[in-house]
Amino acid sequence: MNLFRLVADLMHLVSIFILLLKMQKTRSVAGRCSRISFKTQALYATVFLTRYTDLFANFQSLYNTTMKVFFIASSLYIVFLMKFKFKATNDPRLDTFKAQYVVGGAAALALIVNYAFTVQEVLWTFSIYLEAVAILPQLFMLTKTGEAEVITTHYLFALGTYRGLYLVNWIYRYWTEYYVDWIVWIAGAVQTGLYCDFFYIYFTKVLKGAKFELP
Amino acid sequence: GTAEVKKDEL
Repeated sequence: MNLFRLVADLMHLVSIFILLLKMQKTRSVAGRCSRISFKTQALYATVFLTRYTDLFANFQSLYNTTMKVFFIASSLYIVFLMKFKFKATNDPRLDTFKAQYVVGGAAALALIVNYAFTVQEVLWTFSIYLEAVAILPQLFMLTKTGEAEVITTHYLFALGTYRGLYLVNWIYRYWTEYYVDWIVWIAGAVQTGLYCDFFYIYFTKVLKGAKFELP
Repeated sequence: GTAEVKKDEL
């Protein structure tokens, strides 16, 4: 464990708490659209469920197991909240990204490019590829509405920072322990790249107190 | 040999 990865994981936790806070806030405004993509959240739940199939078989540390359990539980809880409890605040007309294509693409790629052709390895690889593109429905929704609430931008910022710090962590690990993981690196680089436009607007507008609006 | 993937990351 290094500081980059620790802070990255903490930012990931922070993003989930921001999301839960945002949902709590949305509930108090009756009938208001949450502007949180259900598809992205459902994809994240799929990512964690397919990645942590080694939860009971492969013990790394108490930290590792606790985080895995938290990510699985919180992602399922968020999907549950959006699907049942706050259904009225979720507007499917804005959430129109064709998620089935990225799921299909990630599954096909996982079958072709993987470290070992076993059920667990293919599922793990699928989760890596799927995570790389899971944010697309959310970003697509943002593009469609052209603006975002501050709290939503903080959520995306926390997620983007988490991904960015993982890149730094991999460079650090490569030099300190000759750690290599090409599948994770390439998928991770793609994933972080998706946040570039968002980061630009976040830094030039939101942090200066302006509303998040697309040009 | 090839570097082993540790899978210790989340």
